[in-house]
Amino acid sequence: SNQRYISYGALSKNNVPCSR
Amino acid sequence: KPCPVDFEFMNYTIITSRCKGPRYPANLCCGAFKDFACPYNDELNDLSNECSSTMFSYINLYGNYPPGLFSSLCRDDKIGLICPAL
Repeated sequence: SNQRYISYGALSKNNVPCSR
Repeated sequence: KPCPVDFEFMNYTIITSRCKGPRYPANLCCGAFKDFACPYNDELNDLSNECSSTMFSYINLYGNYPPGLFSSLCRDDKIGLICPAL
């Protein structure tokens, strides 16, 4: 079965309000 | 690359009604976050678009959450936050 998940890479976007 | 999901006008009360300060309990906040975000996991995991940055901007805006709350609070598996099965 395909386990869905939110990657930590996506979650890390919570750290950086103004990423560049 | 723009995000194909429009996060601007979504209903964030699924998160803001359950994840509240000052304690921000991890079980409530991370559960609420996954309930909101998991339907869009494919788009959010695609780091070539702006989806996750945009989504967190609006989550923090509507919930007035401290920066990095969810990334510091939520841990599941080594691969990421596990979403419930459809």
